[in-house]
Amino acid sequence: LEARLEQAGVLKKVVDAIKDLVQDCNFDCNDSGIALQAMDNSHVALVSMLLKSEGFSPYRLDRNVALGVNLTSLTKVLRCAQNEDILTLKAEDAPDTLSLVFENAENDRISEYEIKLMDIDQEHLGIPETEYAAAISMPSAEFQRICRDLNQLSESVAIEASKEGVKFSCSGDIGSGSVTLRQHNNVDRPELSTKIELTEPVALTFSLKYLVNFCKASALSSVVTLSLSNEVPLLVEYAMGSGFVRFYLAPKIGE
Amino acid sequence: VKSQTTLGRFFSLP
Repeated sequence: LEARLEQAGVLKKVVDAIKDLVQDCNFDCNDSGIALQAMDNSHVALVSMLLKSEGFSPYRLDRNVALGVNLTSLTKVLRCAQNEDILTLKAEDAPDTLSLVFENAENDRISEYEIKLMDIDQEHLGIPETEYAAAISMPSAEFQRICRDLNQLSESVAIEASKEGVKFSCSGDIGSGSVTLRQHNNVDRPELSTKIELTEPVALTFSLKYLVNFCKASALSSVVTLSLSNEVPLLVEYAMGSGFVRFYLAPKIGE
Repeated sequence: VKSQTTLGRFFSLP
């Protein structure tokens, strides 16, 4: 593998977004790019990430390879890169190590690091194609604020999407709270719009602890999309120029 | 009272 990324910051943000959810995971490298799928220890949340091969220049791969990485180790090495550095990932066919090279734009500094790889036996879940009943896109900063605010009052949030809008509500020991967003279109700054596509009303309850964790991906994209259907996991997606980070969260269900 | 489900209930292992 040899994959060169114009901005090291992209990989730094991706790893920052997922490192608190999963510790060890495989970066699966194939013709479509570098992909990752991993569940948290409790099997409540799952992250699925793709950095498309088009996002790298060049992207050279002789044969598919899985790079078993400890994300804490990778974070330490990525801290040694500036966001604007050019990052090159290199690995052999049956690698023991992953090599990371950081070059500044002026081309007068080259930093070379290696991290040890591990064998990770990871089960990949089959995620069914789902026609979601509701898809809500909103500013990622707004979603982050809502999750943090409501998490002060409660462990859980109810998300209700209807024609009127989307309502996030919670109640806890000290009281209760809710935030309702209505659809609106910001012509000048589309990334600040809230869009609600709905085929039927949805009401689901989720643990805020995980949602707050997902929001660490807000640096990747100014827009987040929530896809919901009754009684199925929530999909939270942050789209990047050439790839995505998706989180799935199992709902809380009444007995 | 609602209880937390896990993803295995919705997604299949290969």
